[in-house]
Amino acid sequence: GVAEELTPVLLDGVREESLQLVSKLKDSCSCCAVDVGAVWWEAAGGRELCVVTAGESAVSLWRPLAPDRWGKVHTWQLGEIPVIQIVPLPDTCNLVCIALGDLEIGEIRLLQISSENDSLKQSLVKTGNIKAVLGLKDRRLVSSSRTVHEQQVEITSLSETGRSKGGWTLMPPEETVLAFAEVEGMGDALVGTTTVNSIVVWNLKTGQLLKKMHVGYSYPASICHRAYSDSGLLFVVLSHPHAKESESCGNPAFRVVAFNPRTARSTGVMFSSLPPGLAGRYLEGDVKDASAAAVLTSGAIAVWDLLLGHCTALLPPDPTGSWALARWATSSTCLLAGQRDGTVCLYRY
Amino acid sequence: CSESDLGPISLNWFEELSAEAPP
Repeated sequence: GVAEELTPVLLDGVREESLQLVSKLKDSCSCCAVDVGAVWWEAAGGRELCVVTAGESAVSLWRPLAPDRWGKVHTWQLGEIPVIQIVPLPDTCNLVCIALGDLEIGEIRLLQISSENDSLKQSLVKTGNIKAVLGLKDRRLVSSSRTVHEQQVEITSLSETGRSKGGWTLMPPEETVLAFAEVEGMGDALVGTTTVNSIVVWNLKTGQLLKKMHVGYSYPASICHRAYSDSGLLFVVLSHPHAKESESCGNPAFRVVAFNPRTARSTGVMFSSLPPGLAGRYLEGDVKDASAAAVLTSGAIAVWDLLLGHCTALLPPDPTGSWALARWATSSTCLLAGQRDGTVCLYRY
Repeated sequence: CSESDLGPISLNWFEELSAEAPP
């Protein structure tokens, strides 16, 4: 019924063929999937792009066996603490980072294969009441954690073999940081979004908190996904899980906002709203380059071109189940779409 | 967006803010 309801929207300028199904991974264990991601993995046959699927108590690595066939090659069994998310680590190979916890992240772990005896290895990177974590370039992790009295924003540096090489702290803002994004093209700049809807900017090298800028009250609890600097302005891609529908902007899922870090003034550059007539709201999403994908409460996945503000593709709920996860692989040419039963579909975009 | 909306823009904002912010 839901699929039929969506058909008129597909005919109204949104092309389903923008997403071509390449292959499907079907997990035989019917465990509940919590996250999916892509990772480079080097084996005897060379380096290849593999898929990582995470259930609450196990994380599996899948490698391509044929163009349309994938095989599960390794499964790490975790302990009693459930897996919450996969933490992508850019520019790394043979390394999977995961966050575990109950209501919030309590542990960050690395999963590997031992080079000595090919056994599956797990190592603990960090514990605490962790609110947000992001994998950065050059094998670093940034995390925000909270005690009753204070917040700590910490960088952890990892060796090539995944050992923790220590770290340093960044000056925390007063309010809790909920998400981070590296500023592309600026090696030492990092931004974060906070509980009171501010954007904070750090110098990663010195740990200085450089600026705090308010996003505005219309879009509470904004989450930053991507940031880049151009012509003296800081552009930030935000999602708005709690935004209210308005006449001028419809039901916004993503927004590109330009900030002048010198004056802390900002202006909205582009809205990416749900296509008119499409039921549901933004649930969760992922951004890569100028492409954004989101799971909607209706069980559909929508894809936008952030520069045009256009919804470019829509995957209606699969007849066998609703979509629950949407992640870009290492580039925005490949979308991983996951269902709660562990089925993952790879789409070429 | 125009400079009047956002105030004076600097191409070196990151270096300038790093020099001004407390260490």
